[in-house]
Amino acid sequence: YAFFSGRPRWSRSIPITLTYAFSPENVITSLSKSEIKDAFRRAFSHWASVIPVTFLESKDYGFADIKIGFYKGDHGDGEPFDGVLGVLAHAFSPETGRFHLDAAETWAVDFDRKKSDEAIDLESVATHEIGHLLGLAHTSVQEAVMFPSLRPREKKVDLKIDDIKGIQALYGSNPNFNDQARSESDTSISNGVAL
Amino acid sequence: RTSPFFSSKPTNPTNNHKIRSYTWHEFGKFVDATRGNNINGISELKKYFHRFGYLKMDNLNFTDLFDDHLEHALIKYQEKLGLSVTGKLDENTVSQIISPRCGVSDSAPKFMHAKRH
Repeated sequence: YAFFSGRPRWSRSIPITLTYAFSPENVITSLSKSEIKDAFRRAFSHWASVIPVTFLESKDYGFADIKIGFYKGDHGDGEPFDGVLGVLAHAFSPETGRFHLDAAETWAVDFDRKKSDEAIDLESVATHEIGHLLGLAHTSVQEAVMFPSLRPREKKVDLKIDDIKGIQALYGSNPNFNDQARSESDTSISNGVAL
Repeated sequence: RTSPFFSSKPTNPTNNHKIRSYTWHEFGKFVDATRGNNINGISELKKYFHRFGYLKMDNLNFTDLFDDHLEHALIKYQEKLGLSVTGKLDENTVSQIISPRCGVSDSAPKFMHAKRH
């Protein structure tokens, strides 16, 4: 795992509560609002289960800690999106909270329903970008959520040991997190692959 | 942004569909390019490596020469992403390069610090 330069993190005292809201200017039409919100709720929950941070959705976009929006092309931050595939999304390091997704992608929450070869799993990308919002940079571990690339129709939402160690180095462990169970789960997956 | 696509060979056996990258599909023609060659369009690959933190140059007028700088960036990229470190544009490396990805830089990123106004 890796951190941003200077190792920034949300500096308020633990346990932390962060609010998130969706831009009223969202331009994505291929998914319903409830599908998008459910995918983000699941993505936030992956991180909340391992660190003492709670994420709450807010309707007040202006005052939310994390501001989520789907944008096309140049959207004012100097990093324009490039259309279908290429760059999928980007997010700011702590404590800025901006989270931008490329509205041109074929976003999906269910590959059985979205048959496109270019479909990108929204929950996977959201989980990755939330890692950035919390302070993790890209890792070299291919299986980890914080690996920089994601292929179309690939789903990668479960935090791996590398992700968990990295984020817990910044925020400590959620008191309800079962480290032993997670390690055994990862080990059994590795053994399965080896077999 | 229409055809032709570059269709890469999958590196992951569990993910056996073809990738169609629009943004970086031109990079497909660089497979097996080697240092010392002058290759039309390879300056775009240098821009890619610069953008994602592998090529640090003061002069951003990138040439189409496959030079030492590009080879060095390629090696750093292969090391960082767990690829075979060949310093060459082999198929696995090019397949990884054209894969859709996050826009945040890979190398000690300072990207995405913003001031509140």
